Amino acid sequence: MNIFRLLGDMCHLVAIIILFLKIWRSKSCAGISGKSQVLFALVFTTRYLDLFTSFISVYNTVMKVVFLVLAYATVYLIYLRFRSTYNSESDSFRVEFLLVPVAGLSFLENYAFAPLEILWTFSIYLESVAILPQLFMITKTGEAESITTHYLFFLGLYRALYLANWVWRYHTEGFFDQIAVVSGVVQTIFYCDFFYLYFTKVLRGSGKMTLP
Amino acid sequence: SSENPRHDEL
Repeated sequence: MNIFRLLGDMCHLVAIIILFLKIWRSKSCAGISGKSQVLFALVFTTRYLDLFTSFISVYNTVMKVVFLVLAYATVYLIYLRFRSTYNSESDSFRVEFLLVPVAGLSFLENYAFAPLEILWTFSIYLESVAILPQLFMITKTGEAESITTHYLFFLGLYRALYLANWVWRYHTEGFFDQIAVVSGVVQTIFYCDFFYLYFTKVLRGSGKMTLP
Repeated sequence: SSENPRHDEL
């Protein structure tokens, strides 16, 4: 474990908690892409199947359970508890355009042609594009509440910190996970446009982000 | 494809 990965995991946790609390307290999921949240729940489900087969550390196990519980709880809030506030017409991204290529690629490019390994690879590729429905929804509605932009900021920052973690691990222990690194770079690039708007608009206290 | 790192990250 290194400081970059720890900070990354904390940013990830903060992002997920920000979103959950926003929906829970405002009793509304307006402006939130349910599709992205379903994709994230799928990412955690396919990645954390080793929860019962391989023990790495208490931290690893606890965080996996926390991420799974919060991901499914958020999906529950959107599609069941506060479904009347869900903007399904704005959340119109065709997720099959993500799932099919990601599933195909995970069969083609993986470390081992074994069920758990292919599911892990699927989760890595899927995570890199899972935020697209949310970013698409924001471009469609032309705006995002500031709390939603803080959620996206921490979510984008988490994988950027993981890139630093991989540089650190490469130089200190020769660790190099090519699939995770390439996907992590792609994932972080998707946030660049958002980061620009976030720093130029939201942090200038203009409240919510309105797209040009 | 490269070696199969033990997936010790979240």
